[in-house]
Amino acid sequence: KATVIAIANNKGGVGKTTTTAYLGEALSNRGLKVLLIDLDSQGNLSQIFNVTTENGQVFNSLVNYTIPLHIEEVTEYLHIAPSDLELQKAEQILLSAPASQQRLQRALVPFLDIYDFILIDCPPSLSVLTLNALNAANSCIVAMQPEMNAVNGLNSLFGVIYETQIFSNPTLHIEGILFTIVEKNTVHTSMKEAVRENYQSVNIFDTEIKKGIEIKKAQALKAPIFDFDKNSAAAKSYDELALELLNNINSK
Amino acid sequence: KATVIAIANNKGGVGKTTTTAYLGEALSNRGLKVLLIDLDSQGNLSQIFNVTTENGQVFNSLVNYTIPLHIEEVTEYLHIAPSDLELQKAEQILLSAPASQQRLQRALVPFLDIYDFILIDCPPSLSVLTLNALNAANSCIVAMQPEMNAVNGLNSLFGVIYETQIFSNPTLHIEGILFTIVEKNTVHTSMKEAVRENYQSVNIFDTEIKKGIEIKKAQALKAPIFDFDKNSAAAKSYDELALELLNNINSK
Ligand SMILES: Nc1ncnc2c1ncn2[C@@H]1O[C@H](COP(=O)(O)OP(=O)(O)OP(=O)(O)O)[C@@H](O)[C@H]1O
Ligand SMILES: Nc1ncnc2c1ncn2[C@@H]1O[C@H](COP(=O)(O)OP(=O)(O)OP(=O)(O)O)[C@@H](O)[C@H]1O
Ligand SMILES: [Mg+2]
Ligand SMILES: [Mg+2]
Repeated sequence: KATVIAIANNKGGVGKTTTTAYLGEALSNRGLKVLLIDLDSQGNLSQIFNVTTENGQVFNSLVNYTIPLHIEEVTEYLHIAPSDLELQKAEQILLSAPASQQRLQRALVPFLDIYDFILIDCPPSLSVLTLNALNAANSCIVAMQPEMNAVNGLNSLFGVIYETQIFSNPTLHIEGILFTIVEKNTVHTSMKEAVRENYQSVNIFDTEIKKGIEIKKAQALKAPIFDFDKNSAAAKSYDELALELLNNINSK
Repeated sequence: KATVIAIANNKGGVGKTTTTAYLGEALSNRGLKVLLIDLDSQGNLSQIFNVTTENGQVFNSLVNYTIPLHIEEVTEYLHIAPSDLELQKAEQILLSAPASQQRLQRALVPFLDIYDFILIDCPPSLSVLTLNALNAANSCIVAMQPEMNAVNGLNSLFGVIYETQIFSNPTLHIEGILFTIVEKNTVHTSMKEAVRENYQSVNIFDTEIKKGIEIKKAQALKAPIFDFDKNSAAAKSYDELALELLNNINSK
């Protein structure tokens, strides 16, 4: 059965979409079948792989449970359920829909035996879309940039994860905190320290994703990072992350 | 009467809060009375000035229209209506409230004659909180980092601004696009070019805000940027922006 992971953080611009895309790529390069789900409010994940929603999108399956998820192939081992700006409308419509927070969970059922990993890219909020991701997932990776603005929201995110666990999804746990867009400066170093001290019971990945211009370049060209430059620091970091994740899961 | 400006962009992490805080500081340093409104989903704006919500917060005035906005003083000329994580609950509650999108506009009426500028920091979404800001504002500054992920959402933001103009707030216009967290690299240069080409009818501020470590340091210390280092590039850029904004407004 597939391991389903939500990549979340209500703080904006911390590398959620980038992590979903490149961790997905790294896992698929290791021969695992990976499905990516685009719940980014602007469809940024689909853009990174230059995938359009002409033939269907996640929005349709959330608001109409009879429509199966539409899947596009990026490579043989890497598939994506795309989105575009339409997704913004889902929040309003779902609010009055029955089981509004369990729609994605139901939509993923037919795919749990087909893929090894399903990664869900979340929007920067604790809205009904993020709740759909947390109900559909077994675990959650919290992408965070080690900056003051990003640390503040962690408690409310952990609170929401904990309540989802109690009410509807007992399997949900935090896979780990991942430091992203990390720079060599005193602020980042001290913030990482502060997070380690304040969240001792939470796993923090050893792998960190350093800030690198090749990520911005690859995204501007809509090329996957491993195609763009597989020897880049970013590609190597995300491959390292994939390995660390696999080791963590296998050792449980 | 006060000039009310919403600092918006549904893309996350592009410097909305930083711009609201430091443009506010720069305007108040020039002798103008400025009120900042914290609609950031994590209350980041209040944090930057180390202001707490012990004595009240925006959330209370939005959900209960009889409670006046609670104002804290940062300096004699710079005040703030603070928020904390409670604000996230406002989205749910407002959805079934009458005139859910006009609550802030009504709450600001008593302050329009007291301040010269009112700046509203928006969350990274086109939700009911951002709609409250767009209905309360005369104009909107679109903070954007010149990266691929940030350009995509512009059309939907402009669409929402345009519809707010037609339905409820005819005075609303785009004051300008402000390039933020700008780095000297090919991606940023080409993205700025692309924005200029695709949005020729929209004003783009000449002032750009370069990326600088002093902003991260000031925010980690919860110190206003002009107190932290008034000679920093960031403080100078935001002062330049204040001047450009004042010139644009005066020349109309
Ligand atoms: N390691 C990195 N080095 C350099 N740039 C990066 C890195 N990771 C992400 N970025 C850039 O930072 C910006 C924000 O990243 P991304 O869009 O993945 O964040 P997000 O958390 O998904 O944002 P949102 O909250 O808006 O969904 C993007 O422009 C991306 O190209
Ligand atoms: N010019 C700059 N140079 C360096 N860092 C900056 C600059 N402007 C903002 N930052 C940093 O970038 C991060 C994002 O900025 P900020 O929180 O202001 O963005 P935002 O658009 O308000 O985010 P959100 O969408 O989550 O509300 C913060 O950690 C901030 O310290
Ligand atoms: Mg994203
Ligand atoms: Mg903000």
